[in-house]
Amino acid sequence: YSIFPGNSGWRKSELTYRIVNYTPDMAAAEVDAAIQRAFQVWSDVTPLTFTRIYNSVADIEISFAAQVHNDFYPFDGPHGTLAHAFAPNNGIGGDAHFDEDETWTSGSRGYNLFLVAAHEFGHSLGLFHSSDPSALMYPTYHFIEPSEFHLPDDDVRGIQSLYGAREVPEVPMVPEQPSTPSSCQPITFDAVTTLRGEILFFTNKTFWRQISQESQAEHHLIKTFWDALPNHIQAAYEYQDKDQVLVFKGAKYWVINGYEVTKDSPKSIYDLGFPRTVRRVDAAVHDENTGKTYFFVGDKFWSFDEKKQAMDSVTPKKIIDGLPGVGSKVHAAFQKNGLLYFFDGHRQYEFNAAKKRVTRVLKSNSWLKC
Amino acid sequence: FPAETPQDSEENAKFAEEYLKNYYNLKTDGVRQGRKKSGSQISEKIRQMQDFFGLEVTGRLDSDTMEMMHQPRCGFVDVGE
Repeated sequence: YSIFPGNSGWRKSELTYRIVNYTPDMAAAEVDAAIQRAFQVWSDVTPLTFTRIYNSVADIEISFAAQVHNDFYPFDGPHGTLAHAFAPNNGIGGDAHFDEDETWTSGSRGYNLFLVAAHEFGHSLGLFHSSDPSALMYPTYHFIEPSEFHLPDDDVRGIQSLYGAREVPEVPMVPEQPSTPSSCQPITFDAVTTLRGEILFFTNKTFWRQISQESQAEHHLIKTFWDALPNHIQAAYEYQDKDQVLVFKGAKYWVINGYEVTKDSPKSIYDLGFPRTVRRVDAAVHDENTGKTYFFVGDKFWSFDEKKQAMDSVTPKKIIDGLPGVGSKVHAAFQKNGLLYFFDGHRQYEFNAAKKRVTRVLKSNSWLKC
Repeated sequence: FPAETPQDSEENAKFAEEYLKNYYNLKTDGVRQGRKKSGSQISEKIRQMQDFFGLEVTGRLDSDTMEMMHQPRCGFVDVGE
């Protein structure tokens, strides 16, 4: 991360914001929600509070405009520059401007206002751009499902270097009420992998461990087993030839040998041959039959030759072209008994690579003995 | 990448110059600078951008550099004031 030289941020922690106008691309309520959520990204990890005001000038004024718009930085039409914001100060300081020539959305078709606003408010609070490709303050845009968004560690360190951490009020521990293991409710896994015959299902800070077909799944904190791993991992796969599991988050990956995380972790995904425009891996699976590892990014997949340790030049390919019937996105995958299993939301597709087709559609938690 | 036509490279150079002015404080203050001087200045700014994004630092507009320059992004500078 980096901060503005000579600008240590706002000298107060209660800040105000005003939405000066709206984009016609979204309902006003959607814009309100996206902006409020984007401020919450920063208030969740600092003592800062953000109060919306309506009838007077706020610390952070938010507006939509196109081309020249009464500052020295005209916008440039569709794409290219999406938005900009000004460092903490009086007047225009802290304000955030969004290019009305873009298509704004609360989904993924167009530019997601929540994601862009969260980045711009980082500037409004005193953060500069980060060169960490996993960081929110990285200059280029890439879509993340807002419900899966977690402020990356680099940004947390940056904003807390300016404002400190948020004091979390002591909450008396309430003994957890016994309830149906939450693995039996519809669930979306962050990542799934095998490990020496077991299957691990990762979600948020925990994972379910399916030791065998007959046993009840165990539920553990990730850090209980591998303290060096981050929470909210995004992809994982086992490469049995080396008795390794590779775990991905952002533009980094960690190598696990059983209970050990190797000393030279984390490594950069760009060492595997990804272009710099890739900022994260959504899913990964090694196919023992072909010796290839498949990496899923957005609506495409790359195939990696483990023997040559290089990406196959025929990829990336569209998921819908290479894996008919699996859909356009994959956010977790693993292989068991020669079959590939791809997860999308609460669904799981069993795929027979030899026949090149889906053989079953299952619930995502079908392996967890519900 | 198909071999660039002279026109491609002219367009790329223009696009890149605009990009470097916006985000890397490239100064072309309108006065026609010596071709040699402005060339080395642009090459230096390309190196700065390649270094920031972890690209191979060549000082030239290779395909990875052009692809990164075409990514939608924030309007704030990456280095400097």
